[in-house]
Amino acid sequence: LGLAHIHDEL
Amino acid sequence: MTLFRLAGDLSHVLAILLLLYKIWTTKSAAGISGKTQLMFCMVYVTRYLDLFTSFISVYNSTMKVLFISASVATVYLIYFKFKATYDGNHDTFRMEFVIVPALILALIWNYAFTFFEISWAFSIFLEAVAILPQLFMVTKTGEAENITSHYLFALGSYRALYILNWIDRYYFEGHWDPIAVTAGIVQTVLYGDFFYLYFTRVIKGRKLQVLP
Repeated sequence: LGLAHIHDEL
Repeated sequence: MTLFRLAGDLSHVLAILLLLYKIWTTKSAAGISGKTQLMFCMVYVTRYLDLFTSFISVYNSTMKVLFISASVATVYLIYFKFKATYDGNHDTFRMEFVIVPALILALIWNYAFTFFEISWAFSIFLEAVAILPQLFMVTKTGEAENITSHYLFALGSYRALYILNWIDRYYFEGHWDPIAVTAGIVQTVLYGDFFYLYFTRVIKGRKLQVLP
């Protein structure tokens, strides 16, 4: 599960 | 967290609770598209895979749990508890016509070719069109109960408020999320016709009727 892009929105 | 995003999330929570309230109090799923709710379930499960791997805030994690559990509960009420009231004859939209394109697009357009990012992009694209079976059902039945109209209004408003949030973030933070913004605009535009009917009819106390 690469977390390349932290999505801080729902 | 911008005010627009908080308002959007609260509108989203309101929509979800309104739908649960409607089904539970009327003990009926009449007029509700089970397919739309199934796809919302898919949207939340595929988007919040990071629930246990990345912690953003208590708020963020709480909302993720709420959205996943509420959507599972809604699907359960429609397809199991009040199955007899589910109006399958009017819920005829072919889900594969939106699920497959969303998956293909997610394989093409994503922030990283990883399972998580493809799943996230799929979720974003699917959410944009997941409401279509419900909107089709309203046009097919020709009308919607008032509370269903309010549910759709709250649900449509949530992503519209997110658009204001994205403008705000771009202006103040200088960056934006192309995938989320593109899908969010499509999603909001799809509610256009409904918003028109909502403001010209429901607000004036009349039932939402799709004129034949």
